[in-house]
Amino acid sequence: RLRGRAADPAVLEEFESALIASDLGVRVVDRVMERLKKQLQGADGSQTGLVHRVLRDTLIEVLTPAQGLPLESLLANGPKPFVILVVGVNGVGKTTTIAKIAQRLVQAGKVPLLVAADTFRAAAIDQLQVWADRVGVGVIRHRHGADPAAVAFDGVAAAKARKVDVVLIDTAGRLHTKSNLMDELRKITRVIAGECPGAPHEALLVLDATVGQNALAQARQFHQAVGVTGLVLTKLDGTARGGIVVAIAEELKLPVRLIGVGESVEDLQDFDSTAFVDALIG
Amino acid sequence: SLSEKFENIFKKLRGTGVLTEQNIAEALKEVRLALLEADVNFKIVKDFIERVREKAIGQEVLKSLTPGHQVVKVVWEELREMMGRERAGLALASNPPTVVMMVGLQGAGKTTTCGKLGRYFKAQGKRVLLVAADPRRPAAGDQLSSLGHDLEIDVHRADQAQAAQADVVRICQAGVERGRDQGYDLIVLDTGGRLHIDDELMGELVAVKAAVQPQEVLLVADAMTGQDAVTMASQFEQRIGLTGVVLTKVEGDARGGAVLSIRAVTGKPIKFLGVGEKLDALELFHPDRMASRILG
Ligand SMILES: Nc1nc2c(ncn2[C@@H]2O[C@H](COP(=O)(O)OP(=O)(O)OP(=O)(O)O)[C@@H](O)[C@H]2O)c(=O)[nH]1
Ligand SMILES: Nc1nc2c(ncn2[C@@H]2O[C@H](COP(=O)(O)OP(=O)(O)OP(=O)(O)O)[C@@H](O)[C@H]2O)c(=O)[nH]1
Ligand SMILES: [Mg+2]
Ligand SMILES: [Mg+2]
Repeated sequence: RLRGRAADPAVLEEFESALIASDLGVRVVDRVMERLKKQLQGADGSQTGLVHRVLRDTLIEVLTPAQGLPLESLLANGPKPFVILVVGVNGVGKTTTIAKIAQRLVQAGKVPLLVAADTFRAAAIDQLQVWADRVGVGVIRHRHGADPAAVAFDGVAAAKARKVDVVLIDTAGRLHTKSNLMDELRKITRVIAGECPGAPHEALLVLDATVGQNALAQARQFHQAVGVTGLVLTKLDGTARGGIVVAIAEELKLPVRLIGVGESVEDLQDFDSTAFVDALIG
Repeated sequence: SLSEKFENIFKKLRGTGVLTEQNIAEALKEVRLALLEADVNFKIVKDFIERVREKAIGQEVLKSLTPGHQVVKVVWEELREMMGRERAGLALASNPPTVVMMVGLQGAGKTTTCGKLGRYFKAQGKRVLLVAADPRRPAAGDQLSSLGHDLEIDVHRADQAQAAQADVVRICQAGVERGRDQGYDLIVLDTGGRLHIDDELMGELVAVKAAVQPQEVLLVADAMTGQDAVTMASQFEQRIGLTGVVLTKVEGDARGGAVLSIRAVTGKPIKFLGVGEKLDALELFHPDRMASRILG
């Protein structure tokens, strides 16, 4: 019977370093490498090409929960207005991602409505307004400092009245460790549901690809607070790989709907786990 | 915690005379794990472990310490060494104005930190001018103006012509010139976020630096940054040249290992910490506090 040949430890170490460098996290990497060694039993591990192929398959398999339905099919099968709540910590790209999604919808012949529910940060409403004007969509906005739940409520009410297809609600960045801010998010969610039962139909958590292990804590807390239904991974045009989504996929089974690959309004792509894995291990 | 894990590892070694390769191997494994989970870059971790191993092996186990405590002591000292002992904060030039240029990745917290620095130095009686040098991000100028308005600090914005041209070098030159002519003590340049691999935009920063010769070039970095901190920081240091670092969003629960990576590859001091969204949320860097947080 054919006996396997052990993989070259230097080759394994190289793959292991690539995965650590991509922010998969040391515990996830240890588990992935264990699975790889198991898969290689009985095989000729001295073939680097084979090791690469098995590792690729292993990672794609682990990422299965991250590969969900694209946003378009959610909308196609969802209610109208389809309410999307966008949340996440400070500076990750929520506002810019909303502009990108709105552009995509407009190009698909849909009518989105933006809701400026970040009433806290300086010029947040102005920023969303500039994007709305560029894309050619409307914005529901109150004054700076208004109650974000009230803005969200008005946004959903207006969406129903105007019979728009999609509502995109922009919220203020907030650290998941701030319980009062997470409570505010819970309130926004309750108020939206009150005005539109079942809403938000998609709660998108935006994650920055440059963030390390803390993204897992972010995902857990935001999921606990609003029931996250999808992830967006931004800034993948940089050198960070966002490998933490592997840990998030394993633990929380959350699909990555979209990825941000630049600062322009068209820099939005669907998540493809195969392409993602290829970026991790070359 | 790491100290507790060490206690368990070294319980069985009580009374042995010298720290050996063998008995510290397990402890070093725990240190490696703790640092990686804290987001310290894996190459930095490797070097760190090596230095600790060299320092620890052959050390006499002091009568007053357990072997576990001894290794912790070496780890702690090595971390402190890496964090740097320079005084934190920013010294203003004896001949005003001091020009400070803020640089960094998108969303790191540059604009907000400009506001915080303005408030910090205004409280010391200094006259501060903030310069809105990001012509690209929607409402970036409005954002800085809004902060300046709340703080009652002047903000220089590009005029119509400059804004249309989006010539960042000209905008910064005009801002510094005005700051100099009108007797400001501190001029802070708020540049737009950019990728360290964007040659054109990194070139723009090089051109600004050459044109206005700032006393300080501060890299603003997010405390939750992962392994990429090394690539990012070394590129900013190599291509632009930094004088210091500001770490933001420190009040969250990220372990902050990125600070060690950034220190290691730039060799530059951490000058300030951003510890909140409000403009008073600025602290001086505390190496000890940061070190214990990284070790977990
Ligand atoms: N390179 C790159 N930059 C991005 C991407 N997405 C967003 N950005 C930039 O990141 C910065 C922050 O984006 P915002 O949309 O303001 O982020 P935010 O989450 O709304 O920020 P807060 O509301 O302040 O929490 C801006 O400079 C954006 O242009 C991306 O995919 N790639
Ligand atoms: N929690 C927390 N948030 C911060 C801190 N510093 C900045 N922020 C937030 O981070 C987000 C991004 O801040 P900005 O000042 O717009 O970042 P920036 O680097 O100027 O972004 P770009 O110009 O797009 O590159 C905003 O929501 C800020 O309020 C901090 O110390 N703690
Ligand atoms: Mg925003
Ligand atoms: Mg800015």
